[in-house]
Amino acid sequence: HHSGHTCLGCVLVVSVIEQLAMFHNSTAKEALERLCNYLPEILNLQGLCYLVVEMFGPDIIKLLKDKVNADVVCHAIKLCNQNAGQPFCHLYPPPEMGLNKAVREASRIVKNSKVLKNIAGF
Amino acid sequence: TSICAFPPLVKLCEKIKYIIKNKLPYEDLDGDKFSAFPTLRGYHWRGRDCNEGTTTVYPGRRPDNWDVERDSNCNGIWGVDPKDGIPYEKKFCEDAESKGIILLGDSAGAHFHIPPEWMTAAQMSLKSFSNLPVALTNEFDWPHFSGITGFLNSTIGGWTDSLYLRLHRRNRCNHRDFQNISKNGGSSENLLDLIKSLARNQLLDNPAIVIYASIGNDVCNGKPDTVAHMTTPQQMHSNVIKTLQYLNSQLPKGSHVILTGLADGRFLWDQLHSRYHPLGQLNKDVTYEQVYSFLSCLQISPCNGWMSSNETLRNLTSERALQLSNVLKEITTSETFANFDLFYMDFPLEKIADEWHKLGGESWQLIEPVDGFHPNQISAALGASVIWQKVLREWPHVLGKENPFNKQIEDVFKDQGGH
Repeated sequence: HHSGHTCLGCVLVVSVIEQLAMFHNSTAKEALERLCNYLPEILNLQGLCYLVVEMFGPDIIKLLKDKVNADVVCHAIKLCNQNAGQPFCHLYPPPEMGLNKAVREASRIVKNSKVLKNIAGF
Repeated sequence: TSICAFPPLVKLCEKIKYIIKNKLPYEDLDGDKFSAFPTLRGYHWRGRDCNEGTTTVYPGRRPDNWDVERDSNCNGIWGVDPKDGIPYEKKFCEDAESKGIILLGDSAGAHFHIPPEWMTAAQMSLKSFSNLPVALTNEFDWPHFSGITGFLNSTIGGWTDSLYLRLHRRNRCNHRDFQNISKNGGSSENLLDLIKSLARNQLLDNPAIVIYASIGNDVCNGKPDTVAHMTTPQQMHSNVIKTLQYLNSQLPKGSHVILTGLADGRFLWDQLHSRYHPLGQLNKDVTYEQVYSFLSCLQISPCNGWMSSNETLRNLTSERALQLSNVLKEITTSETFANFDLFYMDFPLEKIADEWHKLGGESWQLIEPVDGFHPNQISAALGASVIWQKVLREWPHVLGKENPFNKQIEDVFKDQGGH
């Protein structure tokens, strides 16, 4: 259940970042900052947002720049997992090349990510 | 676990665990289960405590010495009329058949809602996230706008109407006497635990109207083999009887319990499957059918049975829901309890839709846009009106009589200290 909720959260947030960038005709980095700035400071919500951006922001920015959709981004940064023998869970229609290939290619883009290596180690 | 083993945090952790488990107010200085703090199961969930320093002062109790000295039941009425020396509480409330309203329910009753502005790029702003802290500390529920216990003007669309507000309007002595004992995922089984957070003293408090409304979680789960995990009619019977026995041991004599049947969730698929989800509106690329399928794949769907493209499964789920509703109906005819009378009503989805159509609306507008599952603010408000009319028509004694002193109470005590 935890992994399902994490994946859902990731897909929602990445979708919002992607759409904010599209709507305001801005970069993904600007959209991330815009999203964090919208959050209230109470309960340290902004601080938490910036912490998440610090961790995953660079990878998300790289992938969105490559026009990768939210499902593929979240699989590439390991916040969504494909369980053995199960299909890839996806919200958006799969890319033309298929989800498997798209996730493999996206994973190559972020293969040097320190955060992902640390998460894998953890 | 390791953080909670740290000695200075042991007590705090125990309190947090207790609060989370028992769904009681986090800030409750006198331990009477009522709070002067809004969220964290505070006064958004049950009437505001007007005195956090005394266990014997809380909403819903019968007045102590006619509240000559202080407002012991927090209904805003106390003191003595200088003109005739009669205590106001005695004058205005003695024969008023005061009673509270208590909901025992699920996420629909607690009024689960995720604002669509949070995921619609065109609507996002500082203002749209200003209610995030309240949502987080209320478990993404908005009981203060709900159809049974809502009391504040809605800030999430639609309008607020509730049984509590109507009961309060009928008799202002009922001010603040409400409890929303609901939780996300509430089913006939886990409500047996949740009900322990009920605050009603059989000897000291006024009778109550209890609405039992677990409208879906007995047939809804996220399991791939969802039918196998649905509550059976036998389990339902046993769970509800246990709940009623507990209520009988807690409620003051003269109370009433209304069992509500389960909803027919086929409405969800029928109304939404081909419509765009808020996330899909910008690029026209995400329909509710896709959302349902994604949630099922992740095994976190709130209801695999109804949020499914499989029509046979949707029908099976409705069939079981009907069987469980029939169990509730049968209980009301076969069982009697010393401290309350018992009634059954179907979940009034069709009637709510009819009322909405009369106002020019469409059925899909009655469902929460983000989760595509819960009844929304409009449904809640219309539901309150529909249920109120039914009770008034069929069981008027449940609501008590109209208080002829309402105007005078308003003149003397204004908004009775607010909510």
